[in-house]
Parts: sequence; structure tokens; C-alpha cells
Amino acid sequence: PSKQGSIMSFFGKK
Amino acid sequence: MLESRLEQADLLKKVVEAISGLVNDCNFDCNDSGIALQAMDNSHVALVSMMLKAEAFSPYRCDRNIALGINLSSLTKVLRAAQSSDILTLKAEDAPDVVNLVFESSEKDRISEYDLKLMDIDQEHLGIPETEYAASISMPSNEFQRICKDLMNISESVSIECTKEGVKFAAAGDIGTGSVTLKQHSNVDKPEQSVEIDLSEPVALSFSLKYLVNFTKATSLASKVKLSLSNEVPLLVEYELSGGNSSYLRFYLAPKIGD
Repeated sequence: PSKQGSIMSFFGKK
Repeated sequence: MLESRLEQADLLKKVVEAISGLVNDCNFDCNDSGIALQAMDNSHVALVSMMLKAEAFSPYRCDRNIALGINLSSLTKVLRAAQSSDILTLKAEDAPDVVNLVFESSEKDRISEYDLKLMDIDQEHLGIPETEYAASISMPSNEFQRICKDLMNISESVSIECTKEGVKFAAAGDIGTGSVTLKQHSNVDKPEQSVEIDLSEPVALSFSLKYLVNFTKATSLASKVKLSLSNEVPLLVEYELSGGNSSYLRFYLAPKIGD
């Protein structure tokens, strides 16, 4: 089982 | 004001088609270097980043920063009126309510003109860090599309493993398992058929195939696609646009995380 990561946890808000 | 003329309406038609499955509304950010777009999908799993450089247009003029907030399904409706080979001109005032699109047939016997209403979109931009990827794979775009579609019949996710032996796409599902392995090879006569693998360390990551299949709607934009991977960072899937002026359509996809 695996969870889908969020793109926001890798790329911060500008 | 913005005034930008594309030799082939097809380019914008295909870009919009490629991203409209992921994004509903987005800003087209215009400045003197070109037209850029960055948007996440609703579930914040994928990010689209497009850059159409000023050199992709002739002529291109944009005096100041203009954000064109566009509903992509509305834009799709308007672009349906453009023939693929039409010349497309986009025009907008400095603080526009509408963007004006003019389609000219190559024979110049017909000019179509549309004004598309704009929306205010308060969009947050993400900072994409410069990344030295551990592996990058350049391969035929149609091959990548085929692999994603085939493996989606097996499972909803794919593992991508890149070693010096090659790149392996593998899926495991209820009905069984499947995998496709590509080795590096060059085709001198048809360079677009070559597979190039640039590896500094082995990589293994899992991704949702639903998103990858969505990205491959961009296949007709470029004969090659470049995949860039590093462990524990989003995958970058990149299509070059309009040859040689560094315009691009990039998709980033967050990996699946094992628990």
C-alpha cells in the first residue's frame, strides 16, 4: 500500500 | 498591450487540449519574454508549467505584465473555430476584460475573430527548485504513451526503476503483473526513435498512471519526451514546443509514498 504525495509538499509557495 | 502571432494555431490548440484534463482555470502570464502558465490540478498532485517564448511568435509584443485569466473549456470552444494551419493572433489590452483571438486561414481568404471573456484568478505560484536529477530518460513520446496506457490496464500505479541496465516500467494488479524495459539505443537514421538514459545514481519511484496517461495527451506536440527522476522528488515529464526556441510544456507529478 502506498499514499499519493502532494506536489505542495515538494514545491513551496512563492 | 499584448499582440502575439503564432504561425500555426495548432500549437495552442494542442497545448490547451493537453492540459485541460488537469486544469480548469488558469492565468496565462504574458510579459516581454513570452507567455507562461503554471497550475496545479485540483487534488494538488500534479503541476503543469508551460513556457511559450517570445521567439515562438512572429511578431511578439508585450509591453508590461498581463495576466489572462482563462477558463480552459471556454478557450477550447473558441479554438475549435480555428483550423490547425490557421495563423493565430492573440491580442489584449493592458488591464483586459477580454482576450481577442483572430484566426486567418493560410490562403488569407477568411478571417475569424473572437473575444473571450477573462476571469480574475487568484493563483498561487509554486517555486520549482533547480534540481540535478539522478536519472533522465529521453525517449519517443508515442512509446511513453503506449507504455502508460498498456500498464494502466494492469494497475493504477507504475513503478519506474532506472539503473545502468535500462529503465523498467512495472505494474502489479489484481489480474497479474506487467513490465516494459527499455535499454539505451541510438537510431542514427531516425534520432526521434532513440532512447537515451543519463544516470548518476539508480532511481526507483512509483507514480499514479492516471496522471501519466493524462500528461501523454501532449504526445502530438513533440516526437520525444524527457523524463527526469530523483528519489523522493516529483517526476518531471517534459515536451519541447515549437522546436529550438526553448519553449516547453512540463508536467510534475508527486510520487507515491510507501508507508
